[in-house]
Amino acid sequence: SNNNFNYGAYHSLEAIYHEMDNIAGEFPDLARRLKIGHSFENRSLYVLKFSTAEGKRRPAVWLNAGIHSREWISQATAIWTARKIVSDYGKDPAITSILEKMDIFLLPVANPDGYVYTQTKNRLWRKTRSLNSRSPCIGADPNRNWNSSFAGAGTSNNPCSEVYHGPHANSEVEVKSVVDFIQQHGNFKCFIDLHSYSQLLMYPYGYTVNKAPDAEELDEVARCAAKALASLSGTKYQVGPICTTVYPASGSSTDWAYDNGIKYAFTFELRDTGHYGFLLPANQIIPTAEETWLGLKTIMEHVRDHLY
Amino acid sequence: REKFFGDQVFRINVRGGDEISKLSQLLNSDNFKLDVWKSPSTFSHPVDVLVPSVSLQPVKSFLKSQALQYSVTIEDLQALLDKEDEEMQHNEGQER
Repeated sequence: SNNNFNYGAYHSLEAIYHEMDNIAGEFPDLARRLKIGHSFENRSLYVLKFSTAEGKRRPAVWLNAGIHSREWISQATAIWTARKIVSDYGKDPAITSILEKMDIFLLPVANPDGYVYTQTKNRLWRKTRSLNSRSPCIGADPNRNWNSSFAGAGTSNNPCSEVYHGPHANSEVEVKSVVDFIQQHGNFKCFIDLHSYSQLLMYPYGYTVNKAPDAEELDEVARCAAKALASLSGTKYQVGPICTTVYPASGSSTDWAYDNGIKYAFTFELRDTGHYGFLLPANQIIPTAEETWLGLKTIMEHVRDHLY
Repeated sequence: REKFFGDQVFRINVRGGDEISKLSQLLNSDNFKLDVWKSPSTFSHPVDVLVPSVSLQPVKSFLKSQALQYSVTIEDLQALLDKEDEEMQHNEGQER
């Protein structure tokens, strides 16, 4: 960027937030940085809102990233995507037409406390950093804390577990902030959550093997998106419902979104397939972000053409 | 910051419910302080586990005793972390 932010490198939380502010400052007619809440340790939760028609509650897309703090390629892809959106608006017909019809909200760091902890104490931290009243173990899995078959299969009631669901749904303030925002908005049509790793593109459900009512359409959209993604560098993604593609996972963001009326709900597990795992080298950030963008655009174009 | 000297990431191949069950015994045990990177599923996908250096031998012995095939996907985790850290610091300096 003009401010020397190197999108091909990993950054601190402060640097990411600063760059979000820069993007909003450089493109004031398109992007705004909004505070939607705070983390357990009182760090701000910032989203970038991309909109070409302020003042209206238009159909919207939510791009969620960094909910599991050690999956650094997720946050890095998200901030690259932010820059890509503002750079390509008015030049690329696809994103221009998407933004003419819908708003995009991008949350690059959904778990700021966890992210800071990965940079200061333990690179492999996954959960939030909330305190548990009856245990010395810290944090809950923010992707098992949503109110969608909460405490079901694929979760744990042990605070020391990496998939501890928390004392109750939305107990994690980071999760509640997003839930409240989306519910108050009331017009989200698409929710995409970025994770790593495994190279998967999945749709509901995670909490049951039963097919989601829109599974066929979601499968088709996901396959098109995976094909678009692969067109850049040949990166192969597996496509399918969460439960049968990885494992049962209750209380997840994507299932919550779907069960709350957001039809186009997807989870990406980005690069790689295990060679580096969570420690994807920085020289793969831009290739990953570029290919993921093609997948995201495919999904958003479908949403644009199938608003309900 | 926590260091991971000598820690390795194993990829354990599981074929079917019986092997998943055997592996789950290992993963659920607190003794080895394992960090599951990719969880077992019912669909015979490989499982990735970070094994602390002190647990390498007992875990290998267990896997061998249960005839569970595995490979080491990351031999030197700390080396990767050091490189990542070095690159980040270098980039910070460049940007500044």
